[in-house]
Amino acid sequence: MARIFSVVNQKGGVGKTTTSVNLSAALAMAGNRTLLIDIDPQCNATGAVGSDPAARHALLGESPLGESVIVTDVPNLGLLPGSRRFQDADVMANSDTQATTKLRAHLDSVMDDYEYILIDCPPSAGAMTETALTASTEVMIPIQCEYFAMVGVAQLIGTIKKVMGATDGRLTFGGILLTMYDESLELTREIDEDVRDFFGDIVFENVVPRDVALCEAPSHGQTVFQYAPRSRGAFAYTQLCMEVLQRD
Amino acid sequence: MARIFSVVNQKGGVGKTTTSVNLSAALAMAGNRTLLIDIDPQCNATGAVGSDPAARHALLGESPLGESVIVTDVPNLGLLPGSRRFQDADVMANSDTQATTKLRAHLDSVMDDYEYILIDCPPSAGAMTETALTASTEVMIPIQCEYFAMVGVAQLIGTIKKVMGATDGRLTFGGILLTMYDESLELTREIDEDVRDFFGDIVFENVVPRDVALCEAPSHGQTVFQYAPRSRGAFAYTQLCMEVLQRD
Ligand SMILES: Nc1ncnc2c1ncn2[C@@H]1O[C@H](COP(=O)(O)OP(=O)(O)OP(=O)(O)O)[C@@H](O)[C@H]1O
Ligand SMILES: Nc1ncnc2c1ncn2[C@@H]1O[C@H](COP(=O)(O)OP(=O)(O)OP(=O)(O)O)[C@@H](O)[C@H]1O
Ligand SMILES: [Mg+2]
Ligand SMILES: [Mg+2]
Repeated sequence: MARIFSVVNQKGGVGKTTTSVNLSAALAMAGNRTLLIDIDPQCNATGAVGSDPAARHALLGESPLGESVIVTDVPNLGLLPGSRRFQDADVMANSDTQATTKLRAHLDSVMDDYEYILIDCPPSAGAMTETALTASTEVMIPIQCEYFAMVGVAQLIGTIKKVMGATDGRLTFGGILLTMYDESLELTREIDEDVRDFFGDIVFENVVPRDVALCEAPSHGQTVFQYAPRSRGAFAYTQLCMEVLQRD
Repeated sequence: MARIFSVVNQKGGVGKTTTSVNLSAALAMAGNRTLLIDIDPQCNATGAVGSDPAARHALLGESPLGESVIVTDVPNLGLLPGSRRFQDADVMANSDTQATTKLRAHLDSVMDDYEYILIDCPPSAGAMTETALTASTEVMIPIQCEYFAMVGVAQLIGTIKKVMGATDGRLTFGGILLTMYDESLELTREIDEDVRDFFGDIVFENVVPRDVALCEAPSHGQTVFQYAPRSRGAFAYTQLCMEVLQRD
């Protein structure tokens, strides 16, 4: 029975894609069958593992999901690519619960083929993110250690609580991850303290430091483990992977 | 007759709000009557100048826009605050051209009161951004010097060209701004070269370096000029302001 994580935060540029890609790669390298799903119309997660967007998103189609999963060059890691046409899905997700039901049916059909499924969401608190949350078992929130990132979290928690209420306990908190952590900045230390005071144990002990290897890797279509295996970024996502496995 | 800039990029966290706030402050300090409009439901621009979100966005209301403009503590700078409820506007903007017509009517009613109007847009290429573009005279695109930021630009240019075609030359390119520029990084230099090769003179000569003052200022509800007037960030936005004034 797969653990399905939605990686969400309506604040832009906080590390959702970087976390989805590198955490799913670490989980796969640790021997877990893992599926990375890209539902952001920007298709950054798809490009980051060296693939191309699909003409039409498999989650909107009728054929079995397994047929659309792409094998990546990371052992145990499959990719369901994003589609730039996903804008139409946003409208679909808005109009009724049909999108949620379809997404859940698709995910239920592959739940037994994977131990971990990670869904990279777009920077919006809209219907697409809500649909992903409804189909997930855990929610992971990357938070950049900067002021604007904190402001939006309260609004995001509201959306998450709403979905938790509507799905009878299926969705739980998977964790909050502090990203782009620069311990030499006072602002980083302040945000760290505020987030841990407010959210307690939900916050992962491991943080992800700012590391240029994490922003260079995707331009080569590689995970940080392929691009710079001895970097601080690779070490941080390995540590995070261990912590996620321990929380099972 | 005001120059109306939409500050757009569907990629998240590239510096749209930081640019909208600090460029409008610099234009106001240079003696131009300036209006900053926040249409992002995150309301970051509103918080960055020390104000609070509105219960209902003035652009959705019937009363004259002038009545909802808030005076900030920056001389010549007015703010039309954002509203967290703007999610409903996204649906409204989706459904028909009614939102565009209303927004244009509102902006036309204040065009003569200001020399510059800047609209801070959310990280989405959706209808809300398209509505703002349709009501604007210029489009400004901040681009972070990182790989993902480049990937989405082609898609964004497509949306902009579509609006340009539909508004008979009202909308022109105001400029492309390179943000979070770190000249010690090879990736930054590569992106700089790619963007200037592709877009030529549209790209501003001035770039905005990475400067922690720019991410600390909003947590105090201040512009970078109030928070750290001698910082590299303040200098960069002053230089950008001069370049925008010269392009008139
Ligand atoms: N720890 C880090 N150190 C340095 N750069 C990072 C780090 N994490 C992410 N980045 C870079 O910061 C930028 C934003 O990260 P990313 O695209 O993963 O965020 P996102 O939340 O997915 O953005 P969006 O809201 O657009 O989906 C990217 O260019 C990425 O390469
Ligand atoms: N030149 C810079 N140097 C350092 N930090 C910066 C710079 N510009 C912006 N920032 C910080 O980076 C983060 C992202 O910037 P900002 O919020 O302006 O981007 P945005 O494009 O408006 O994001 P969103 O897509 O969520 O609307 C913020 O925390 C901001 O303070
Ligand atoms: Mg992303
Ligand atoms: Mg913003």
